[in-house]
Amino acid sequence: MKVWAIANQKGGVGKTTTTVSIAGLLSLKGSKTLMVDLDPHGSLTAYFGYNPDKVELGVYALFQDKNVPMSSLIQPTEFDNLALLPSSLALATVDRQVGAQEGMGLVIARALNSVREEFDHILIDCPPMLGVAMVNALAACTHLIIPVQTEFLALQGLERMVRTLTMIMKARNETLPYTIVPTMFDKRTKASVQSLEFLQAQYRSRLSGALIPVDTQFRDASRAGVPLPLKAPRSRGSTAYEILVEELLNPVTMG
Amino acid sequence: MKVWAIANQKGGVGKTTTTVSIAGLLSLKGSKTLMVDLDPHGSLTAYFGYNPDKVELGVYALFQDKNVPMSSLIQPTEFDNLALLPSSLALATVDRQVGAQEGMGLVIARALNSVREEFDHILIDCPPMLGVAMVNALAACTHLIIPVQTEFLALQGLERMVRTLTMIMKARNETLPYTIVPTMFDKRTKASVQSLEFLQAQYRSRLSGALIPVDTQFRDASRAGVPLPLKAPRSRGSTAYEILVEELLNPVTMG
Ligand SMILES: Nc1ncnc2c1ncn2[C@@H]1O[C@H](COP(=O)(O)OP(=O)(O)OP(=O)(O)O)[C@@H](O)[C@H]1O
Ligand SMILES: Nc1ncnc2c1ncn2[C@@H]1O[C@H](COP(=O)(O)OP(=O)(O)OP(=O)(O)O)[C@@H](O)[C@H]1O
Ligand SMILES: [Mg+2]
Ligand SMILES: [Mg+2]
Repeated sequence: MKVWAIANQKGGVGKTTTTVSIAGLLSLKGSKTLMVDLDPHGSLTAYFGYNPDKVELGVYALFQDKNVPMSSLIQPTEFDNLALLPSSLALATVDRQVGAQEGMGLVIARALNSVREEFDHILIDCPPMLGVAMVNALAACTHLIIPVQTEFLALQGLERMVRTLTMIMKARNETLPYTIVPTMFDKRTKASVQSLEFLQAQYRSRLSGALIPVDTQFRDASRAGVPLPLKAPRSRGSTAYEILVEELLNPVTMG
Repeated sequence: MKVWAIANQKGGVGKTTTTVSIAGLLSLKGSKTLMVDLDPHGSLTAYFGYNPDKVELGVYALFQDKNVPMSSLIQPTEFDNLALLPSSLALATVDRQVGAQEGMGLVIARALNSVREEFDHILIDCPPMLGVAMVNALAACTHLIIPVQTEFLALQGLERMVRTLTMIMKARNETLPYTIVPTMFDKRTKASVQSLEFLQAQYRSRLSGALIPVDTQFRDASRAGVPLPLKAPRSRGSTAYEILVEELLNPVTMG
């Protein structure tokens, strides 16, 4: 079972869109796929038609009672091979409540381990902050995916964030493989082209060969609650994510 | 002195861009303006050329020692009438460290009160989460600005967030005036047009008349570290923010 965490402290860079697109493609290939929503704002949960307000037992329940069965938390989606562990609002309080307690960094890793026979791939969508949820995602994943918008504000702090993430992993005596995915690329904007050049120079070995373009069909897909690869498989956005999935499944092909 | 907080739990909706654009316009009008960066990721700080990594005394110092003088924290920018209280990385730990302590919701309000003679307007840029920083911003501000991207994922949770924000204010026996600002509007995308129609129907009295369009010049401005109204005053983006500033300065013209 592979577990991919999709994380970036910068907001709005395409974390949820990347999670949904990869999960959609994997489910089409027949892979039993689980999506986990660790963002208290619940974009991923809302994308698939659930209301984070109304979710009684969501991922937060795992932080309150480690023995709550995953089977009571995991929800179906209308798509074959695609299930969801929804977020709940209370997740916004987890840092204040459990932040200082021992062992709260392994809650998600333990819970996902208990379902390793049921799923081939698990994708964890992270909130835009470095907190308890992110630490849990890093501990639970086998590979980290960092979407980075190709523009100046999104490049700020990338270096620092990568350092912080690798520091968290070092404390666990592990090195975590990560891939940086350039998103919302717009070849007509100088700032976008120069940002890509910066990423190619600074992160050559970690940068995905997949370049996700600006594609307005992502907005339509999220309105319809359908992953873009299922709604418009030949769209520019979907084709770009196919390259990423190919790389992730066959690491040798990377840049 | 007016204090405006710019907040939304959803990431990437244009909080920092709104803060910078309004601050730029106010400084051009001769208003002594302070920008406060409450986001540990430090986009606002980086926008004006400071490295959040290297900031020794940033806004976090106020949470550690309430008596630290603001004069030792406030930094100049290269623009007249525009100063910055920078973020620092340690701000990411404030929820875990002080979240449960009494009275930590008024740290920023107290600090801004101490400089009320020096500034005409203060703008607080918030992180994409509902935590201690946001509670401080709500307590310190006289008006709340909520940028909302005109697309489905950004509309999700808006209702809930507005309810949460007004609940936090009620606990202080106050009603907080707020304005919703539609951002990144793209009239060519059905999803964008329908999102705007939804906002007009649901939030009529709170919705700004200013409709911020998608404008690639924002990316160039952030790369140059210059507020768009100073770099390209006749751009679509800058003109739209002028309407917003006009409304905020003369509330009678709204909605
Ligand atoms: N390649 C793309 N082209 C155009 N729009 C995109 C693209 N990727 C994402 N978007 C849009 O950009 C917005 C932000 O994307 P998304 O919500 O996935 O980011 P995020 O990083 O998950 O945000 P948050 O920090 O709030 O979790 C959404 O409206 C989404 O539809
Ligand atoms: N009207 C607009 N048109 C085009 N691009 C925009 C517009 N407003 C903001 N942007 C761009 O969108 C990106 C996100 O904006 P910004 O960083 O201001 O959002 P934010 O809400 O502050 O994000 P965070 O949640 O990380 O704090 C930036 O690259 C910015 O340049
Ligand atoms: Mg998201
Ligand atoms: Mg911001």
